[in-house]
Amino acid sequence: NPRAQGGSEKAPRVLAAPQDAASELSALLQLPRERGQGRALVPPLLQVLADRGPEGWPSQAPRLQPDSRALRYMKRLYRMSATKEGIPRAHRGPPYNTVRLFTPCGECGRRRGEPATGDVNSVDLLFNLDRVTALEHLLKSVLLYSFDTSVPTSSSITCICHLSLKERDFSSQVCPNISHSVAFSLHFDVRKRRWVEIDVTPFLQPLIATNRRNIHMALNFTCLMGDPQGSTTLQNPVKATLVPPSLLLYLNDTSEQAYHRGNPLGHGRQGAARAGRDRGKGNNSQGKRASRQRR
Amino acid sequence: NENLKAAPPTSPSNLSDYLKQFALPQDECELHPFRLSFSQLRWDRWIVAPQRYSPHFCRGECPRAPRQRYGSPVHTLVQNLISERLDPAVPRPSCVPAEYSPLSVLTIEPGGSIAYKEYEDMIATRCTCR
Repeated sequence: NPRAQGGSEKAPRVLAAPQDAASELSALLQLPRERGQGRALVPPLLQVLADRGPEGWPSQAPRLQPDSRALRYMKRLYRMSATKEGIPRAHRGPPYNTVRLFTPCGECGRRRGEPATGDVNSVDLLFNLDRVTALEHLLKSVLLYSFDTSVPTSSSITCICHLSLKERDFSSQVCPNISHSVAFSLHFDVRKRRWVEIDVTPFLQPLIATNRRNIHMALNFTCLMGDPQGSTTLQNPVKATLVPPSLLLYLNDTSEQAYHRGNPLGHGRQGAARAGRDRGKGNNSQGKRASRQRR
Repeated sequence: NENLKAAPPTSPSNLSDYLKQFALPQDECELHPFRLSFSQLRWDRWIVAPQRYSPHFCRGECPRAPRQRYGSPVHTLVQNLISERLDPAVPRPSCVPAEYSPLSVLTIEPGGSIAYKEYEDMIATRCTCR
């Protein structure tokens, strides 16, 4: 009985915002420009959206549409991360509450689509990460590759890759210098989804931690069909063109408006009083222990 | 006990009126579902998911003794008494959300990047009188 538990819920008679309420709701969200009480009344998501528009209004201008493959990947991530109602699911792995996908915004050197030398593919990638805020801490970063349809779905592919980070100085015309590089091999089976993720966290974490927001990388790779560990020999270089990869960042947003898993003052805010009492008990026992140790 | 001592003896004809003050209000404080779609706000250009958002809301009257039913703090009962007996200018407790759920949102950012974010306290799930 939810009433006995202090709740107050009943079978819903669903109300929906009528069409003509849209203008009224939009008017309600037309906040005064100065920060203060008005903005404090607006839910955090709506406040974020309002902040993005020019002069504080929700922007109605069309936005640059992302790559369709990237959008498909993120929709899939959304379905795995949240219910149909939009409630975050519990998930394994890093405790992220933010995931950002960036497509390369420009290239230095070889142009996209330029024929590779032999079987070696080479691509320069420049990512602008201005959308990452100072309160978003990097947990994991991934280069996300997708294959075009010419690669058979049952293929086993081995790639030998060379990844290097380049310093990018927009104020200078001097060519970028290579700051860090590594070579590695990657083996994967091309399945139905045709996505390959390459973890580049060790490369990017120092840069993002120091608030570097323009990431310039060069990636050279050669991909061959076959599995060096298995019975098949490496042969038949993969001629399929790899779409320049996207950069996926798994982040922990430490701001107040973000959802924090495992926070007793977070989800539902139901544990606020309980957490306070529990913390009180814990502090007493810890305080006694600390006091004993000091003595 | 205080009411019994202070109130005058009730006659049978006044008993129902007397008991009404202890009854639960007809339109009691409850959680009401409410659903909207971002297309109604013309925000579906950059909010890819969810298609609909159900924040819900709380509405209704609060009883004189809300503590057991709504888990209200003792202060709520005290404020109720103050409003009723000492100073009507002191507002009576209101029906407000007590618990919330977070919401995951997928948006298209300026510049064409895509962001998945989880926001705190976006959906009311329980009401209280406070």
